[in-house]
Amino acid sequence: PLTAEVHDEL
Amino acid sequence: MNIFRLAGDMTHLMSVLVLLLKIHTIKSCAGKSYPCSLCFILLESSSGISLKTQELYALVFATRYLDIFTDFISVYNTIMKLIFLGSSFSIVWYIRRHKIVRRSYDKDQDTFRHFFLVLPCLLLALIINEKFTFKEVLWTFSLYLEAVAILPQLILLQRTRNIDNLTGQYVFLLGAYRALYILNWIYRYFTEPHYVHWITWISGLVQTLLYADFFYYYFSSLKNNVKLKLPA
Repeated sequence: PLTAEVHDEL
Repeated sequence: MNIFRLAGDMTHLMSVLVLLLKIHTIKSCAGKSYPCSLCFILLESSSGISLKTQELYALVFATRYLDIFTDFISVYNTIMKLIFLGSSFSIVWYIRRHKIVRRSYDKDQDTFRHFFLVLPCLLLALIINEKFTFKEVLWTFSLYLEAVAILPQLILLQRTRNIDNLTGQYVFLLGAYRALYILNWIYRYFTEPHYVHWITWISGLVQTLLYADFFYYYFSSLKNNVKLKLPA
């Protein structure tokens, strides 16, 4: 994905 | 979200609550006019909590949750981030500033120079990261730092004669949360295509392995029903 990798974990 | 990650987050939350409970006990204890037996023990012996580890954890959360206002994941995610940020900084404040709690902190024993952990983690994050951006490098730094943040606490426990139950449970829960996260990563690897985060996985594995000997002594003390003691 173009957006930076979103970290969904705490 | 999967059951392993939820269990991991709840275990992590429990560890923070146990620590806050311990600080509350110390605070309420000293407020008494007469030193009850527990109070006397609490105030006389060091609390066994490493301020160094608490400061490292505050730095871990500060560098990991930079995206708290830019990337909204879920209400749960935001609330948990606020709880971890708020609790870690307030625990550091209590141990540093609170007139009563600071007395139970034994700075002569808590001598680990945690700066020696911060710098290598920062350098490593600059070299090995998923993307060379400010947020991503600091996020990676927070992973490496969290992996070693428990070291000052484990070393302090080796020096502490009698480890009280709350401190032992705090460290146990802190180690258990990351072990549950490993199960979460295995689960996500098999259920989500393209879910590969080597940096997270290796850091988490190293972090959990650092607790290995503590877990051994913790379970032994439970099994034999004796006081938890770490060999020096």
